[in-house]
Amino acid sequence: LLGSDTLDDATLDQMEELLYTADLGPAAADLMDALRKARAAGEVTEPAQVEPFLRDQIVDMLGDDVADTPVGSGPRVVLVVGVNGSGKTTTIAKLAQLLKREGRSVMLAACDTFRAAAVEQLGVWADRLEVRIVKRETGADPSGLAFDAADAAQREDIDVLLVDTAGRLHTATNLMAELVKIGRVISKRIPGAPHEVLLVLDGTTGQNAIAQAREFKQAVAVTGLVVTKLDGTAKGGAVVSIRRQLDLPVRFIGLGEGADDLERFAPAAFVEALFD
Amino acid sequence: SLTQRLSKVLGGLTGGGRLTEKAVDEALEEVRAALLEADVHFRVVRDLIARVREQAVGQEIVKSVSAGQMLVKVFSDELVGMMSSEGEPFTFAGGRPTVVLMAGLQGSGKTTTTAKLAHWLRTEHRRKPLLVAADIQRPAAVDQLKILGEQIDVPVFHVPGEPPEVLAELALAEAKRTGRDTVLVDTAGRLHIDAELMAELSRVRERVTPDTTFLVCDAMTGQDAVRSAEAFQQTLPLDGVILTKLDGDTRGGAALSVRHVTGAPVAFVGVGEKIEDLQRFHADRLVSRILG
Ligand SMILES: Nc1nc2c(ncn2[C@@H]2O[C@H](COP(=O)(O)OP(=O)(O)OP(=O)(O)O)[C@@H](O)[C@H]2O)c(=O)[nH]1
Ligand SMILES: Nc1nc2c(ncn2[C@@H]2O[C@H](COP(=O)(O)OP(=O)(O)OP(=O)(O)O)[C@@H](O)[C@H]2O)c(=O)[nH]1
Ligand SMILES: [Mg+2]
Ligand SMILES: [Mg+2]
Repeated sequence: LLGSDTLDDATLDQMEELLYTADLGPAAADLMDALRKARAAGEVTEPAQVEPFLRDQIVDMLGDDVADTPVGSGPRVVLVVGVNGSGKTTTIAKLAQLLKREGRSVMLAACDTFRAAAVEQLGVWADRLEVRIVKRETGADPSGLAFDAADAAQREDIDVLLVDTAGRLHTATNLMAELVKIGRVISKRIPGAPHEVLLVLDGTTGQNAIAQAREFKQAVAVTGLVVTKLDGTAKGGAVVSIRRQLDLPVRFIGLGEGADDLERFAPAAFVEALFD
Repeated sequence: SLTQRLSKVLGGLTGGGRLTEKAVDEALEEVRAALLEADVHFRVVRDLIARVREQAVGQEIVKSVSAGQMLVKVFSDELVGMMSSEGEPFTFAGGRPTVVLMAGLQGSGKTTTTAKLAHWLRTEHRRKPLLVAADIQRPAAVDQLKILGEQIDVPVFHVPGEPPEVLAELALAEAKRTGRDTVLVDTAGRLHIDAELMAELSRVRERVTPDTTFLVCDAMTGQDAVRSAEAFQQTLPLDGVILTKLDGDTRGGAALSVRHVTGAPVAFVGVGEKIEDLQRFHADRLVSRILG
């Protein structure tokens, strides 16, 4: 990766470009500071030591694994949120696939009752994966549907209820209020639910991901992130800043458009990919 | 704001003085940080800073304006120059239907934007558009475009079981037959590193020779914007870029990087999910947003 055989400024510049172009943002500046200090202190003296040093720093920043919220009896409810086009609906399909493979019963709630053919899109996935879906026509009230889905999941003794929601920008006050209402309505029917709120972030997104995480966390107590489209060339580095500033862990990463293209987050592998 | 940040750094240097090299370097560090925060590509920032540094050192500070304001103006002028364009987004063909091809990464807003453009063409240019649902891969993508077409009273062409390039060709024939003068082809989102799907896009282009090809790009894209835009440009010469989801609070620096690396001007911006939420691009507005 590094062409020179001395740890000179040109080598450091190369590393700085790598960090910034991975969308690490503010974390990139801190990493370069740490690297310069380490060089000055004689802790890092050759180019070959740079990448392992930085990898360790970033893995540290990503923090420890955070356990899932335990669920007593009744369905585990997962609310899936995020801005438009980030990959929520497809991620739900992937989660359903993963859970089914683990032997759990799954139900989907098609609470995007706004966007053209959103209900149809989730319906296709439900058919393909052979999972139960609670849906209504476009234009129906999403909160009412969320309540009915929670009710059905409880009564039908479902293991996991995955709730799809319409894409919305975190700056749209009325839409964020709608999301709060959906969460509240779910908790009315199933106390303690939703047990997980997954913010789906598009892996190609830059620094705006931090603002998205901040606003969604403030509104609906996000518990974890899914970073999609990492099968492309984007590195998803913004999640490092999100963990540092908001203490939100990455739960899963999306690596394609098929139902199998989801992996549980592995910090070491993620960090290694940053340097590919 | 950037002007305030620079004023702090430049210690209120005002009229009568000249910008020293040291003062310029400190101020440029501040601008560099602002541009990177705004998602402008690392290399684009580096080149831009170098160009402006040349212009800025030794500049006399105009009496009525602070050094900070002056430096922001230098950057603003430079960026507006980079983002401006003279041409019209559409070239309408004579005597045959005009073909518009939409391409881009997954989820960037192509389907919604294709419908918005059809509506725009009808209301602003009195065209008779035909929408082509050529995304046969995403679940309910054809339904999505058909529903949007119904909302704006524009016909949507689709034949089940045909690949995208055949759909586009059949749609062109249909347009000629039914007197539709503009054919807008929606395509599936794809990765620029997916050789097969990029070849498919090439085939669509070869079959219908688009008059205008748009890259639909999400305004919140980060540093990857350069990589993907460059790759799309290599497969499909781009006539324009449409920047979507600008109704959010993303600074939109990716637009600068995309223009810089492809040469394609931003023609339109998407500012919402509704059909009417499409506007002509204004360089000065985006630049002041990027500079923060
Ligand atoms: N390459 C790739 N594409 C993905 C991934 N996840 C989702 N997509 C694609 O991204 C596009 C948008 O996905 P959706 O699931 O519709 O996104 P969404 O967040 O539900 O969109 P809205 O409901 O409109 O806000 C689709 O074309 C998906 O196939 C991923 O991990 N990799
Ligand atoms: N807020 C906002 N949302 C937008 C804008 N343009 C599109 N969207 C939304 O972004 C999401 C994705 O739009 P699509 O048109 O499905 O995107 P696409 O590029 O066709 O997606 P694929 O076909 O899966 O690649 C939808 O929820 C749209 O309503 C915009 O300008 N502003
Ligand atoms: Mg969706
Ligand atoms: Mg589409």
